[in-house]
Amino acid sequence: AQTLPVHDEL
Amino acid sequence: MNLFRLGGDLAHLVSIFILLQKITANKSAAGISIKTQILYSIVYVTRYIDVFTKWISLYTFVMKLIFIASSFYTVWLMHNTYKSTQNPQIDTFKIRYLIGGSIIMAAIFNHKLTFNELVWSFSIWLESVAILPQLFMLQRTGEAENITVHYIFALGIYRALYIPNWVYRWIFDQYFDYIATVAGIIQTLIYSDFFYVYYQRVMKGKKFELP
Repeated sequence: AQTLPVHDEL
Repeated sequence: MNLFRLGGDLAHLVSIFILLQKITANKSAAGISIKTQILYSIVYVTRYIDVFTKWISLYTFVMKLIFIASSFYTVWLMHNTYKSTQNPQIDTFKIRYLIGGSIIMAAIFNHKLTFNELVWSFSIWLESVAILPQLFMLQRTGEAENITVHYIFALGIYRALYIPNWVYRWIFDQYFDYIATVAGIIQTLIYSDFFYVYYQRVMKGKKFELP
């Protein structure tokens, strides 16, 4: 499964 | 964190304070689209909805609060203190289409059908088109007392530096987010159109004005 990108950008 | 993203975020922060400084120094919001500023406030609130629930870093936490506070303060100043300097007749872009379009894009392109992911995607798509009311206003009037070239330049640096940031993260962090990247490239293209319009209408226009 495609890992969910962590939204760590502003 | 990489220097591209840090530089981009700082340029973004500078652009917000350049605009605020200009408005308060001139005691006027003439030539600024309040619709674009409202859209930016919506972008920050929806993007940072988990600012108190999801901890990334102190930097991220502080920057999110600054972006939300400064954008709301800008809208508040324009809507209250300097309302008399507003000319609603020229700020006519229908932002409902931008908001509606962003909702549709979020429904189609998202990483997961969860509330947070849908809201995040909505915010990403909305940010990419949020400058359009300002662009159309500038195109119509050509006047830009408060939209200075520094503001536009800082805004451009913010958007432009995020692209090498994504390249860097794709190579070194094996991180790639197609939604942020596609919407970011669209936003960069719209910003470059903004610069072109500014250059044509304001920079060149000014030369003709001089006797």
